[in-house]
Amino acid sequence: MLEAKLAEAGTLKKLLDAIKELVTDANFECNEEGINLQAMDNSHVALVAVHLEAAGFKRYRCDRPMPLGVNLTSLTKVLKCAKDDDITTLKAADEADVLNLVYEAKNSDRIAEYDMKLMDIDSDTLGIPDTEYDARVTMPSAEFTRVVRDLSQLGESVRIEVSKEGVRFASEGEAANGSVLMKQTDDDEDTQAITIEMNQHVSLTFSLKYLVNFSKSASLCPRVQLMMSNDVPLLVAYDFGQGYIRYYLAPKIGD
Amino acid sequence: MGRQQTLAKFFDMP
Repeated sequence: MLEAKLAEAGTLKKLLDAIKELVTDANFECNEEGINLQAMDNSHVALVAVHLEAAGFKRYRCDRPMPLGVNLTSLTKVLKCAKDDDITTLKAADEADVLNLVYEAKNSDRIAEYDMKLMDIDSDTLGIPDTEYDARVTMPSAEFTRVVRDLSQLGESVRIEVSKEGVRFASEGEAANGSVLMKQTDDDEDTQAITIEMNQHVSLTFSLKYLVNFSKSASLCPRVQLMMSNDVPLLVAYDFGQGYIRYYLAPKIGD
Repeated sequence: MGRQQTLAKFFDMP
Protein backbone atom coordinates (compact mmCIF):
# COMPACT_ATOMS: atom_id res chain seq x y z
CA MET A 1 0.00 0.00 0.00
CA LEU A 2 0.92 3.64 -0.37
CA GLU A 3 0.58 6.27 2.31
CA ALA A 4 2.22 9.60 1.62
CA LYS A 5 1.66 12.62 3.84
CA LEU A 6 2.58 16.02 2.47
CA ALA A 7 3.01 19.10 4.64
CA GLU A 8 1.05 21.27 2.21
CA ALA A 9 -1.40 20.63 -0.60
CA GLY A 10 0.07 23.67 -2.35
CA THR A 11 3.14 21.72 -3.49
CA LEU A 12 1.00 19.18 -5.30
CA LYS A 13 -1.22 21.91 -6.76
CA LYS A 14 1.77 23.75 -8.19
CA LEU A 15 3.17 20.52 -9.58
CA LEU A 16 -0.10 19.71 -11.31
CA ASP A 17 -0.29 23.23 -12.74
CA ALA A 18 3.16 22.74 -14.18
CA ILE A 19 2.31 19.54 -16.09
CA LYS A 20 -1.40 19.41 -16.76
CA GLU A 21 -1.28 21.28 -20.03
CA LEU A 22 1.37 18.98 -21.43
CA VAL A 23 -0.03 15.68 -20.31
CA THR A 24 -3.59 14.48 -19.68
CA ASP A 25 -3.03 11.05 -18.12
CA ALA A 26 0.04 9.76 -16.35
CA ASN A 27 1.23 6.99 -14.09
CA PHE A 28 2.50 8.09 -10.70
CA GLU A 29 5.06 5.35 -10.12
CA CYS A 30 5.36 4.87 -6.39
CA ASN A 31 8.15 2.92 -4.73
CA GLU A 32 9.99 3.06 -1.43
CA GLU A 33 12.21 5.87 -2.69
CA GLY A 34 9.36 8.16 -3.58
CA ILE A 35 7.01 9.02 -6.40
CA ASN A 36 8.04 9.39 -10.05
CA LEU A 37 6.15 10.47 -13.10
CA GLN A 38 7.37 10.49 -16.66
CA ALA A 39 5.18 11.40 -19.59
CA MET A 40 5.37 12.81 -23.09
CA ASP A 41 2.96 15.22 -24.66
CA ASN A 42 0.72 13.89 -27.45
CA SER A 43 2.96 15.12 -30.22
CA HIS A 44 6.08 13.50 -28.68
CA VAL A 45 7.91 16.81 -28.74
CA ALA A 46 8.23 17.32 -24.99
CA LEU A 47 8.71 15.07 -22.02
CA VAL A 48 8.18 15.86 -18.37
CA ALA A 49 9.81 13.94 -15.53
CA VAL A 50 8.86 14.54 -11.91
CA HIS A 51 10.46 13.08 -8.82
CA LEU A 52 9.23 13.50 -5.26
CA GLU A 53 11.60 12.08 -2.67
CA ALA A 54 10.24 9.92 0.13
CA ALA A 55 12.28 12.01 2.59
CA GLY A 56 10.40 15.13 1.53
CA PHE A 57 7.12 13.82 2.89
CA LYS A 58 6.04 14.16 6.51
CA ARG A 59 5.38 10.44 6.40
CA TYR A 60 5.96 8.05 3.56
CA ARG A 61 5.30 4.37 3.18
CA CYS A 62 5.17 2.29 0.04
CA ASP A 63 5.49 -1.45 0.56
CA ARG A 64 6.03 -2.40 -3.06
CA PRO A 65 6.27 -0.58 -6.37
CA MET A 66 2.88 0.43 -7.72
CA PRO A 67 1.73 2.61 -10.60
CA LEU A 68 -1.17 4.93 -9.92
CA GLY A 69 -2.82 5.80 -13.23
CA VAL A 70 -4.14 9.32 -12.83
CA ASN A 71 -6.23 11.56 -15.04
CA LEU A 72 -4.63 14.92 -14.33
CA THR A 73 -7.81 16.91 -14.97
CA SER A 74 -9.61 14.88 -12.30
CA LEU A 75 -6.73 15.23 -9.87
CA THR A 76 -6.68 18.97 -10.46
CA LYS A 77 -10.37 19.15 -9.59
CA VAL A 78 -9.93 17.12 -6.41
CA LEU A 79 -6.92 19.21 -5.38
CA LYS A 80 -8.90 22.41 -5.85
CA CYS A 81 -10.91 21.21 -2.86
CA ALA A 82 -7.83 21.55 -0.66
CA LYS A 83 -6.53 24.75 0.86
CA ASP A 84 -2.92 25.39 -0.05
CA ASP A 85 -1.72 24.85 3.51
CA ASP A 86 -3.79 21.73 4.22
CA ILE A 87 -1.81 18.70 5.32
CA THR A 88 -2.51 16.21 2.55
CA THR A 89 -2.35 12.43 2.68
CA LEU A 90 -2.45 10.25 -0.42
CA LYS A 91 -3.47 6.66 0.17
CA ALA A 92 -3.93 3.68 -2.12
CA ALA A 93 -4.24 0.01 -1.34
CA ASP A 94 -2.39 -2.61 -3.41
CA GLU A 95 -4.17 -3.23 -6.71
CA ALA A 96 -6.62 -0.47 -5.81
CA ASP A 97 -8.62 1.42 -8.40
CA VAL A 98 -9.09 4.49 -6.23
CA LEU A 99 -6.77 7.05 -4.74
CA ASN A 100 -7.84 8.39 -1.38
CA LEU A 101 -6.93 11.99 -0.52
CA VAL A 102 -7.34 13.42 2.97
CA TYR A 103 -6.97 17.15 3.67
CA GLU A 104 -6.42 18.24 7.26
CA ALA A 105 -6.69 21.93 8.01
CA LYS A 106 -3.64 23.35 9.81
CA ASN A 107 -5.52 25.55 12.22
CA SER A 108 -8.91 23.91 12.64
CA ASP A 109 -10.50 20.51 13.03
CA ARG A 110 -11.68 20.24 9.44
CA ILE A 111 -10.85 16.93 7.80
CA ALA A 112 -11.98 16.40 4.22
CA GLU A 113 -11.75 13.13 2.39
CA TYR A 114 -11.97 12.41 -1.34
CA ASP A 115 -11.75 9.27 -3.42
CA MET A 116 -10.64 9.53 -7.00
CA LYS A 117 -10.88 6.81 -9.64
CA LEU A 118 -7.61 5.48 -10.97
CA MET A 119 -7.15 4.22 -14.49
CA ASP A 120 -4.97 1.72 -16.35
CA ILE A 121 -2.48 3.61 -18.41
CA ASP A 122 -0.14 1.90 -20.84
CA SER A 123 3.07 3.75 -20.55
CA ASP A 124 6.60 2.59 -20.97
CA THR A 125 9.36 4.57 -19.41
CA LEU A 126 11.60 6.12 -22.03
CA GLY A 127 15.30 5.71 -21.89
CA ILE A 128 16.78 9.16 -21.57
CA PRO A 129 20.47 8.97 -22.42
CA ASP A 130 22.96 10.48 -20.01
CA THR A 131 24.11 13.61 -21.76
CA GLU A 132 27.14 15.77 -21.19
CA TYR A 133 25.78 19.18 -22.04
CA ASP A 134 27.94 21.83 -23.65
CA ALA A 135 26.23 24.70 -21.89
CA ARG A 136 24.48 25.14 -18.60
CA VAL A 137 22.68 28.37 -17.77
CA THR A 138 21.34 28.93 -14.27
CA MET A 139 19.02 31.87 -13.77
CA PRO A 140 16.10 33.11 -11.69
CA SER A 141 13.04 31.14 -12.77
CA ALA A 142 10.93 34.31 -12.85
CA GLU A 143 13.33 35.83 -15.40
CA PHE A 144 13.03 32.79 -17.62
CA THR A 145 9.23 32.96 -17.38
CA ARG A 146 9.31 36.60 -18.33
CA VAL A 147 11.59 36.16 -21.35
CA VAL A 148 9.63 33.30 -22.88
CA ARG A 149 6.29 35.01 -22.23
CA ASP A 150 7.49 38.26 -23.77
CA LEU A 151 8.92 36.61 -26.86
CA SER A 152 5.89 34.36 -27.29
CA GLN A 153 3.94 37.55 -28.04
CA LEU A 154 6.07 38.03 -31.15
CA GLY A 155 6.79 34.68 -32.69
CA GLU A 156 6.37 30.93 -32.42
CA SER A 157 10.01 30.03 -31.95
CA VAL A 158 12.97 31.23 -29.99
CA ARG A 159 16.63 30.79 -30.78
CA ILE A 160 18.67 30.32 -27.64
CA GLU A 161 22.36 31.06 -28.03
CA VAL A 162 24.93 30.63 -25.34
CA SER A 163 28.28 32.31 -25.78
CA LYS A 164 30.91 34.00 -23.65
CA GLU A 165 28.83 37.13 -23.93
CA GLY A 166 25.89 35.54 -22.15
CA VAL A 167 22.68 33.84 -23.13
CA ARG A 168 20.60 35.36 -25.88
CA PHE A 169 16.95 34.60 -26.57
CA ALA A 170 15.78 35.77 -29.98
CA SER A 171 12.46 35.50 -31.72
CA GLU A 172 11.31 36.59 -35.13
CA GLY A 173 7.66 37.32 -35.75
CA GLU A 174 5.69 38.55 -38.71
CA ALA A 175 5.29 42.03 -37.26
CA ALA A 176 8.22 42.33 -34.90
CA ASN A 177 11.51 40.77 -33.89
CA GLY A 178 12.98 40.74 -30.44
CA SER A 179 16.03 39.57 -28.59
CA VAL A 180 16.97 39.49 -24.94
CA LEU A 181 20.58 39.13 -23.81
CA MET A 182 21.27 38.06 -20.27
CA LYS A 183 24.84 38.51 -19.20
CA GLN A 184 26.61 36.41 -16.64
CA THR A 185 26.63 38.11 -13.25
CA ASP A 186 29.68 38.36 -11.00
CA ASP A 187 28.20 37.14 -7.75
CA ASP A 188 27.26 33.45 -8.02
CA GLU A 189 25.75 33.39 -4.55
CA ASP A 190 23.09 35.98 -5.33
CA THR A 191 19.65 34.44 -5.90
CA GLN A 192 19.32 36.78 -8.88
CA ALA A 193 22.57 35.53 -10.39
CA ILE A 194 22.88 34.32 -13.94
CA THR A 195 25.57 31.68 -14.22
CA ILE A 196 26.87 30.30 -17.48
CA GLU A 197 29.04 27.23 -17.77
CA MET A 198 30.07 26.51 -21.32
CA ASN A 199 32.33 24.12 -23.23
CA GLN A 200 31.35 25.42 -26.60
CA HIS A 201 29.04 27.89 -28.23
CA VAL A 202 25.52 26.50 -28.64
CA SER A 203 22.63 27.74 -30.71
CA LEU A 204 19.29 25.97 -30.79
CA THR A 205 15.73 26.80 -31.80
CA PHE A 206 12.67 25.79 -29.78
CA SER A 207 8.93 26.23 -29.83
CA LEU A 208 7.94 28.98 -27.39
CA LYS A 209 4.57 27.42 -26.67
CA TYR A 210 6.30 24.60 -24.79
CA LEU A 211 8.74 26.84 -22.97
CA VAL A 212 5.88 29.02 -21.72
CA ASN A 213 4.29 25.85 -20.40
CA PHE A 214 7.47 24.70 -18.67
CA SER A 215 7.98 28.10 -17.09
CA LYS A 216 4.90 27.56 -14.92
CA SER A 217 7.20 25.60 -12.62
CA ALA A 218 8.62 28.91 -11.42
CA SER A 219 6.06 28.76 -8.61
CA LEU A 220 7.89 25.69 -7.26
CA CYS A 221 11.42 26.94 -7.39
CA PRO A 222 13.21 30.30 -7.62
CA ARG A 223 15.99 29.00 -9.90
CA VAL A 224 15.97 27.20 -13.22
CA GLN A 225 18.71 25.46 -15.18
CA LEU A 226 18.83 25.23 -18.95
CA MET A 227 21.11 22.48 -20.26
CA MET A 228 21.99 22.52 -23.92
CA SER A 229 24.13 20.88 -26.57
CA ASN A 230 23.77 21.49 -30.27
CA ASP A 231 21.25 19.19 -31.93
CA VAL A 232 19.96 17.50 -28.79
CA PRO A 233 16.84 18.18 -26.72
CA LEU A 234 16.94 21.03 -24.25
CA LEU A 235 16.69 20.10 -20.58
CA VAL A 236 14.89 22.61 -18.37
CA ALA A 237 15.37 21.63 -14.74
CA TYR A 238 13.72 22.94 -11.60
CA ASP A 239 15.11 21.42 -8.39
CA PHE A 240 13.02 22.12 -5.34
CA GLY A 241 13.86 20.82 -1.88
CA GLN A 242 11.54 17.87 -2.09
CA GLY A 243 12.39 16.68 -5.58
CA TYR A 244 12.58 17.92 -9.12
CA ILE A 245 10.66 18.61 -12.26
CA ARG A 246 12.55 18.28 -15.55
CA TYR A 247 11.36 18.98 -19.04
CA TYR A 248 12.96 17.81 -22.26
CA LEU A 249 12.14 19.57 -25.50
CA ALA A 250 13.15 18.47 -29.00
CA PRO A 251 14.73 21.25 -31.04
CA LYS A 252 13.53 22.65 -34.34
CA ILE A 253 15.80 22.41 -37.35
CA GLY A 254 16.30 24.41 -40.53
CA ASP A 255 14.43 27.50 -41.55
CA MET B 1 10.53 29.00 -38.40
CA GLY B 2 12.13 25.59 -38.59
CA ARG B 3 10.81 22.08 -38.55
CA GLN B 4 9.85 20.62 -35.21
CA GLN B 5 11.61 17.36 -34.41
CA THR B 6 10.25 14.73 -32.04
CA LEU B 7 12.01 13.13 -29.10
CA ALA B 8 11.97 9.72 -30.83
CA LYS B 9 15.15 10.62 -32.66
CA PHE B 10 17.01 11.26 -29.42
CA PHE B 11 15.53 8.98 -26.77
CA ASP B 12 15.09 5.21 -26.65
CA MET B 13 11.42 4.78 -27.40
CA PRO B 14 9.97 1.51 -26.11
